Amino acid sequence: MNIFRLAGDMTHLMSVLVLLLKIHTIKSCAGKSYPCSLCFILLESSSGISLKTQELYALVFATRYLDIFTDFISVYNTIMKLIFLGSSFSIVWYIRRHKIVRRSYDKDQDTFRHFFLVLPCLLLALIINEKFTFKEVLWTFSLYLEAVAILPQLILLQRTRNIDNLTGQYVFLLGAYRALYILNWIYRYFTEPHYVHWITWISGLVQTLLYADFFYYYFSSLKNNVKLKLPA
Amino acid sequence: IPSDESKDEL
Repeated sequence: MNIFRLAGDMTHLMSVLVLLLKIHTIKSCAGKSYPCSLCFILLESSSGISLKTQELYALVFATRYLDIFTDFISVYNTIMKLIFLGSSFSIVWYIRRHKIVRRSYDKDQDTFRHFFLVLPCLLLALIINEKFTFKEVLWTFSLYLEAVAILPQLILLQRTRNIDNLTGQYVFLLGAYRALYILNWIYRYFTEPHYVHWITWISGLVQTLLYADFFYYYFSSLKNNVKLKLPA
Repeated sequence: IPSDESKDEL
């Protein structure tokens, strides 16, 4: 474990917590007897969260952590895997099933056909992988899928008029975690002999590059202290 | 069962 990877995992964890906080806010808001102004805004405007991206992430974790009960690595590793699995599936459940949260989900805007991401990633994983075994192919699939899983969310943000802070922070933290992982891979390449994993590295690089324009608009909105807005 | 080291990451 190195500082870059720990920082990456913590950033990833924070992105999940921000999303859970946002869902909690929507839930608690609608529970109020009086429609406070914030509640009114929350319930009227869409949450800006893409269910498609959340479903893709649930699939990423489900296919990445197949070995959670067979290969024990560390308590930390197992606990983090359980947190990511539990949170991603419960977020999908909330947006799909929860009577209040699903009202804030704008399915007319979240129209990205994520099937068009799943199939190519699966085919690519069948062709390019480190070992042609069931677990290895699914693990490679999860890497390719995670690289593109954010696309529905980014497209939804372009369509969402006013991106609220929590959603913007969620996407920022999600992009930052993989950027920190790239530093972790560089560090491990120089400190551990034979540590070479091109598939992981290239997927991680592509994933981070997809956030490039978001990072640009995110930082410029922070610098100019204006509302985050992605050009359509 | 020690897994290969590339799987020790999340």
